Amino acid sequence: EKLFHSRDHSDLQIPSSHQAELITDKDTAELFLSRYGFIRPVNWEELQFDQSTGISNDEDFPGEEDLSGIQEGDSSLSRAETDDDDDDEDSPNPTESQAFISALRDFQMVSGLSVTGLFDDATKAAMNKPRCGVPDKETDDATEEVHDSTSSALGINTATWLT
Amino acid sequence: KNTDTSEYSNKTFSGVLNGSRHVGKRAWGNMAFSKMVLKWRLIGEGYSSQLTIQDQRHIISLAFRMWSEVSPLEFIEDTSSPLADVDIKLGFGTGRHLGCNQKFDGTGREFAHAWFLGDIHFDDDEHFTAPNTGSGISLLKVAVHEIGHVLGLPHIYRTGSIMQPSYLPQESGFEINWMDRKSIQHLYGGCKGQYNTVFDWIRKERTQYGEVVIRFNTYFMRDGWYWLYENRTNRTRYGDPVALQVGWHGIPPDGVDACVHVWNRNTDAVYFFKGTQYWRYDDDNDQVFTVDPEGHLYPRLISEGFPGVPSPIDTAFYDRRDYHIYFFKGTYVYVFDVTATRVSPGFPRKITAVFPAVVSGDHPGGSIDAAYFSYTHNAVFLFKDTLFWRVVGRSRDRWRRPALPRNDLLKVEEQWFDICNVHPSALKV
Repeated sequence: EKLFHSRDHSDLQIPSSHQAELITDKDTAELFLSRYGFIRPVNWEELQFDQSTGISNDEDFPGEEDLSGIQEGDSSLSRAETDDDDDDEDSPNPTESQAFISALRDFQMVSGLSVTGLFDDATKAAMNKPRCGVPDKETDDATEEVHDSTSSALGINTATWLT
Repeated sequence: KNTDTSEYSNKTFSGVLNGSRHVGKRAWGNMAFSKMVLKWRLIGEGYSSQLTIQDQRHIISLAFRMWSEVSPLEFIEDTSSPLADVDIKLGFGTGRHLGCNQKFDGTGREFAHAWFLGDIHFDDDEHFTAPNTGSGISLLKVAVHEIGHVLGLPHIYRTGSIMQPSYLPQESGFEINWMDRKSIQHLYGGCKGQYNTVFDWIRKERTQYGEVVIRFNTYFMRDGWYWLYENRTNRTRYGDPVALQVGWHGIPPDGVDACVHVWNRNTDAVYFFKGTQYWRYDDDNDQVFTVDPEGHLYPRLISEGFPGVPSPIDTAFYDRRDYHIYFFKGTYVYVFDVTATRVSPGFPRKITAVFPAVVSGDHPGGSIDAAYFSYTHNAVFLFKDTLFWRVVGRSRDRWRRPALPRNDLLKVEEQWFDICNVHPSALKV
């Protein structure tokens, strides 16, 4: 079980390996924007089906835990080191940077933030909020006519959000 | 106006085709389920480790019901059919889960995901809680959001929308707001149907200062259910419909033909009519009278209490302006003088004669479903099927259009919103 001591489980302790990776820098922010379709629309429906058969509930966490130094009652586990190759990369492609900034601005706009194109603290906080896993921007195989009244009713800017 | 759902969306789906959900092209806001009754199941291998199974099923059932209350959709929990026959499957999982290609990210950020016309997965690494718990993530709110996706709604960036992508801590008693209702109704149409009766129930109350004030509430009744309609907010009370026997004790549980509230200086009596009988309601004790203060036993024959009025009737309403009850049966109307306790001379008369049409031919004719005097609109409405007619007022309408003869009919569309059925199995949720 996840460790707790209080009756109402309010002190539930989550192992760090079970925690979602926080959005802390531009790289993780770019992953976020990519995952939810801000950089390029996501074909969500095609991602639905797994090639494996049957239904499983396996847990799959990256890396191995460092088990040394664990004492009774110690719920903190060392976090698996992440491979960070950022320093070794060449200078970012200007086009890619532009795509990132554009995606960032889109995210800031729909999140009610100041649209600066800068990865600021407010944007970081917004990205780390609990959210639904469905992408915000999806592909559409067919070119379908979208009624402006529909888009308006759904709060979507047609030109920006739909193919 | 008789709103046909086929005008709302290009529905090319017919449920699940060949067991596959990968049914082709769609765009948010344009396509939807083509059937109105959908089955759901919380799969056994996908229970949460945080709430009891009963709580999980109850909360999810409530989430489906909330969508049912604002759309023509009905949802049934199906725990016995083959899985392939279940339209919406729900489950909890962590990391790689339930054969899903989209791995959950652990505690934090993603709390769930769903597929259009498909299934819903909840990340059990999140701290899901029951409604109004205060802490954690409300399972109810997340479920309502994900069901919205399954039904065809995208993320909506509108303050107050349940379809916002980010989770906002649940304020007490969150509900589906007006715009979200219109969004789902754009896909599935609005709610329509016939009513047995519609009436305003008037009551006296004392303010904190001892003043007597008159208040009223509007009720719509259909078969064994009823809704309280809140005129100021253009919607029904949250959580309605309610079974008749829950709110009105002693009246026929499968529905009534009419209800009238006779309210004047001398009389304050609520009557329910069904078949050849009628009941008087005891407001003080919230049940029908068995014996009223005048010594009458109930149920009582309509022919005894209202001599000259046939039974069964189609519907009736009390017009406080002239102290008459208007009884409708077939193509005739009987005007009953409550003071004289008899049908007024010259009646019955044809409905079309007493309430002539403004536009020739545009008239319910007869077999009225419900007749309703509205204190909100200070007007009489006649209901038939999914249509409404408004009787021209004696002052306001005729002041605007003096050529209108008194008591003529106008057609009124979409006056009352979101009076929606839920599946009978959801009545107790």
